[in-house]
Amino acid sequence: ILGKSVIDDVVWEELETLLITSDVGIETSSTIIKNLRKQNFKDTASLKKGLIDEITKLLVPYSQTIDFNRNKPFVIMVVGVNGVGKTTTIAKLAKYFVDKNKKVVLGAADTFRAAAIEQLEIWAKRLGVDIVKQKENADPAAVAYDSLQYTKAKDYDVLIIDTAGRLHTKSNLMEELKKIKRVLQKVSMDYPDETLLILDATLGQNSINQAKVFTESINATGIIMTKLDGTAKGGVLINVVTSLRIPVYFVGVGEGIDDLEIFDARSFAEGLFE
Amino acid sequence: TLTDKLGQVFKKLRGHGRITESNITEALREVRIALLEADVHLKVVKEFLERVKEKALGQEVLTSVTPAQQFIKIVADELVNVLGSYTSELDFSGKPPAVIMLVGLQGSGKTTQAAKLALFLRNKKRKPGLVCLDIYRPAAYDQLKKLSAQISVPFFEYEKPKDPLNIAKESLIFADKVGVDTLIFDTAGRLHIDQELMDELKALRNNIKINEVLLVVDSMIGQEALNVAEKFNQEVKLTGLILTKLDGDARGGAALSAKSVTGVPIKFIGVGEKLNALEVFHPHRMASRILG
Ligand SMILES: Nc1nc2c(ncn2[C@@H]2O[C@H](COP(=O)(O)OP(=O)(O)OP(=O)(O)O)[C@@H](O)[C@H]2O)c(=O)[nH]1
Ligand SMILES: Nc1nc2c(ncn2[C@@H]2O[C@H](COP(=O)(O)OP(=O)(O)OP(=O)(O)O)[C@@H](O)[C@H]2O)c(=O)[nH]1
Ligand SMILES: [Mg+2]
Ligand SMILES: [Mg+2]
Repeated sequence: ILGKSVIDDVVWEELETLLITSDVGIETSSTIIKNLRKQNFKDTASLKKGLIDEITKLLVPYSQTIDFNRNKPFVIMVVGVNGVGKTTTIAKLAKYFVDKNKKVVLGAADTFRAAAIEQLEIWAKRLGVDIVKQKENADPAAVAYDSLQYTKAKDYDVLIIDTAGRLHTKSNLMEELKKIKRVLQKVSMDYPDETLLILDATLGQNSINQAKVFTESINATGIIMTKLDGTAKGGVLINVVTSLRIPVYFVGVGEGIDDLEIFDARSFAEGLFE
Repeated sequence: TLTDKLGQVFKKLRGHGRITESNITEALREVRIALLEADVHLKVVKEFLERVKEKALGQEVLTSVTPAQQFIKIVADELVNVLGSYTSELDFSGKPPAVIMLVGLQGSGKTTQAAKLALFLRNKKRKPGLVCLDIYRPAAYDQLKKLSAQISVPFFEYEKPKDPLNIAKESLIFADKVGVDTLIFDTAGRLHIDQELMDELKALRNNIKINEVLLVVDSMIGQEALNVAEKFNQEVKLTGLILTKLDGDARGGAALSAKSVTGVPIKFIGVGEKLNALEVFHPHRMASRILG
């Protein structure tokens, strides 16, 4: 796009291609381009900077950090559709808190998927944190409740509850999440302090539906976008965040325990050009 | 829906004799929007629209259907044409065991689909066996082992995981020993840009007689479906695709992108988390789903 220096129709088309192929979505791309056209850039270099500034400006209000000291124990529930990286992200989050000298507990409330509990147990062991679990097929709300009681009894700082992946179109599964929340709220209306929605950067426009339904059903309070170490740009995040006004706390950039970064609006915008 | 939008576009066509370049531009624009919203790759959309335009131009406007219906039929037919026939034909040729290897990005549904395939084959009176070649993901082995037990399919057990090639070779001996005629290899999720892991797949392909290499693709995937399918195909030579999580509301445009760039058939679709949730691919259903 910036091979030539003059801004002509070819440049606008290349810009649209860049946005659409980054999963920004056709409507959001056209809104961004409309706003850029009004700004009368003199050459492609300033247009490129203008685009990065525009996207940064859209995302910066939502680039926030988790205020985990506001409650003790601080309870985080992690949700999202199947395979997006919930369990792995929980391990990374636990490390983030352990590094801040917090005592962390993991709640193995995915009692459905084969070896989900074993998977989380391995991470707990690697991190040296406690895990609360029950048998496979136990009631997830019961595990969530148990893990909260355990965390309070031990006077630990952070509880992170893993849940089974579920498609937002399955109302009975969304009900199950509501039940987990209600059970936590019985202990305190503050709980959970955060309901983190995990979005996968490789997914396309369906992430908008996911975010809408998860937010409407169980009030997602923050987003973590995973798999940004791949070639996907995660452009759908722009629409999700600006239309639902949910903060983005972190991004996942790999399969290892340290592959979690604080979300930075400008780096995300610059990522579109990589 | 697209049909409603095209209905609006073609209101002006009533009374005209033919579909022409000028009256089709708006219609093509509506199809473009629909396909991009369905996550079909932009490049694939452009090529597709060119072919639709060619097919549509010069056609007599039929009196038995509305112009919108006629145009939609051209679009749907072309979609079905690209998506391919319904076939779940798997290659089992050669000296047993036949080997089916599942590959794909992290979290796409390989392990679950491996078990679903095993159940599918068992129901077809074959003797499948499951092999975990994922030595990285915590509890990957336990996950596949549990699924195997759920459907009473032999699972290749090993103690210390060496490397996937080693495990694969030993699983061939296991297959002979227990009378398994079809081995299903579950591999670790990997990025198409991770050369080391792509080489691992290449090594398997080059050293083991593998009958089918199926790319497992999450139907919710976005524009990258094109690059991912292309890269996996270049590195490991695919024989088919499996599109998963179609029990959701993703339009699944990835089907069109992946099929057009690789040319390999979509053999199955995953429509749920249970092990019986595997279906043969139906191009007509997929076409109307993509069009929305
Ligand atoms: N490359 C990459 N892979 C990731 C990232 N986060 C998770 N993964 C991988 O994605 C796959 C799925 O991760 P999980 O943590 O099991 O996902 P999940 O959402 O808990 O899955 P379900 O519980 O089955 O719904 C695993 O192979 C992870 O290693 C990331 O940021 N980058
Ligand atoms: N709803 C739905 N969920 C599915 C389908 N196929 C798999 N899943 C779920 O998707 C998640 C990921 O499935 P896995 O089989 O672990 O995916 P994978 O590709 O083996 O993951 P990695 O090994 O980490 O790369 C699990 O929660 C599965 O239950 C499907 O067709 N529909
Ligand atoms: Mg999980
Ligand atoms: Mg797997």
